[in-house]
Amino acid sequence: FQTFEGDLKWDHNDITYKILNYSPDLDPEVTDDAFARAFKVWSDVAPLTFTRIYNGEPDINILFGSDNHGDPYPFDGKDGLLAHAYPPGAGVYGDAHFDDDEFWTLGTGVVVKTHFGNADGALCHFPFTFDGQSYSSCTSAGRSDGHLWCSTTSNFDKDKKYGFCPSELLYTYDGNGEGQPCVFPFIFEGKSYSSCTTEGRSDGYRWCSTTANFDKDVKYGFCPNRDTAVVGGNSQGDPCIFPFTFLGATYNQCTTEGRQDGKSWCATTSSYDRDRKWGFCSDKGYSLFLVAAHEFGHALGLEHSSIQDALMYPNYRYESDFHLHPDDIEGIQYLYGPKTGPNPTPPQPTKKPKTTPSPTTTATATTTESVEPSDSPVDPTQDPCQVKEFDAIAELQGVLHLFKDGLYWTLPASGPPKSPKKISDTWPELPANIDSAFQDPQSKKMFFFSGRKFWQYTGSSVLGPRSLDKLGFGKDVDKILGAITRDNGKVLLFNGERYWRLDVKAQAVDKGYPRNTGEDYAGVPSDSHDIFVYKGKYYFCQDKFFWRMTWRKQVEKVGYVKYDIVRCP
Amino acid sequence: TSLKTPMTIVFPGEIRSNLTDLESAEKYLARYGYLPLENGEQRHTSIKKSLLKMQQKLGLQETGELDSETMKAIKTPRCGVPDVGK
Repeated sequence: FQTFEGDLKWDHNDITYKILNYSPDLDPEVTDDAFARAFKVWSDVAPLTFTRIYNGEPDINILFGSDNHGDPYPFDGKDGLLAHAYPPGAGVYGDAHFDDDEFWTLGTGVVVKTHFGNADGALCHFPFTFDGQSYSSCTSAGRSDGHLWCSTTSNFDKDKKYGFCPSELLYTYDGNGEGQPCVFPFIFEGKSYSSCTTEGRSDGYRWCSTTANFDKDVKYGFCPNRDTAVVGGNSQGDPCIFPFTFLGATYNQCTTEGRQDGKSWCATTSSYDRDRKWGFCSDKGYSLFLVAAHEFGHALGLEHSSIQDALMYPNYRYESDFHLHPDDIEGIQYLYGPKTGPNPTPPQPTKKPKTTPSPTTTATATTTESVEPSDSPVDPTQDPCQVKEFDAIAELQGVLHLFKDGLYWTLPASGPPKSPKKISDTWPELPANIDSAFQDPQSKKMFFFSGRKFWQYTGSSVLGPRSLDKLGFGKDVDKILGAITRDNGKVLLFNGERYWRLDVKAQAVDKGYPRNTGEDYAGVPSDSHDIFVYKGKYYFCQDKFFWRMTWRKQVEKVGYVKYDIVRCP
Repeated sequence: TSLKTPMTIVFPGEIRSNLTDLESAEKYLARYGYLPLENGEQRHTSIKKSLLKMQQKLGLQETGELDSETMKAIKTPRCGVPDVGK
């Protein structure tokens, strides 16, 4: 193994990371899981923890980009150079970049995660049988609405397990459209579009408007690739069109004709000769997990190894049953020492049956999800596990804060919170009972609400108390019970069945509000007493339970605050 | 989103690499830190030296020649972080 000159390494062991964007090749959940597993490769053998953060500056920024992507080292199109990463340090140092001209998979071909249906988001199983016929890609057969679907087992006729395939008609990702599906047709610069487009962009990403008029609403998202999408070429993300003509001949499948490198390609219109639109047909792709594990090795301080079986060897090689090579272990332990102490203790049995994670749920890669039993005696009045309902719960500076009767706990990287702090020690102007709090992701300002008063903290300087009237709330609003922050300078403030959208900069609620919580957030209790965003998911708490909702406003989990959030044994 | 860049039309036949094996190797050696950027009579000597360095680093047979094993390694997809130097 080799380390960077001067043995560059992190001066702390609790490393944070942020995923800045996603590839259209893989569902965001599959991507999140691949990165979490890649970090776990290293945290399994060295005393390191990796925590994903959504606000603030992390140690490791992760991004997908093509060609010139914002640093002095451009990517080179499909194949060749797959990714790069910087050694530990501030700024771009520690960051990992992945070439989005590659076809990102888990190493064995297209990964299609389903949505909706009855398979709980499982991956498509190709080939599958439907009505006696075999299908090797998503199909709209059997449906009149044209939506593409697949079976998640080999035999739909027998098992009846299915889900819908990624499509811009189901959802978009990134952008500012909050995951809403495309609206077709939509207007962009006065022109009407009936499909995703790369117009207006220099990076080739396909996008659409999530309202009927982009020029007016400026709401957009990126289109997920379909399983039949081509990679690279000049039509990235478009499907092959068969038959197509090339140099006068007709092709009904991908071909290597016209190429010296043997790579399979197709046209994305019916005539290559006329339109010259083409892309590579999908192959096995590169395992995002394996490449990420290698890049994270760089981000932790390892250079390339000369041992061909080592993870830190520079060349890519797919391995289905991956194990870290002793050379990699020696390298990381040279920098950070061996992992000390026992492995994390399995969670204690709780009253709530644990759900078996699906192959794509976030791995318990780091210790962030694990439970550490505590042997030390705890003062019941200061034990968060004895709290029936918290006054407020909020993610502040990337850490979950739980408020109750003048005290607050912060959720550590693992296990339940330890001893509480006094609210007055940290925020001297605040009262003992906080109804809700949030931190604006843009300005980093923290807001606290109690009754009809609110306070604004910027670092240690405070404004307030001020009345809710100042924000435009009517006298009938007695308190703010929860907040859902967004990255666009807006925050949703909840009180039972009503919610408002606050413009943080203007410090005023937007016109058109309040709106009905039950209508816009279907499936969560309208009498939630704590509402907050944590790790990008929305939480609605009622009594001892919480409802967790994705940014697509789908309830994905109902759990116990005490066991699942506070991690009480 | 308002940038307007004309789409480059790429004909599949046109992206054939015209680089010889030697040129491909030079490009690879320079990109990953094995080949110092120098010209003149020293060039071929330094390519041989660089190939040896690369073969040693990648655990290949150290021939100093562009043999098939070396060319295969050059064409294999890889990480963009240089093997030698900063």
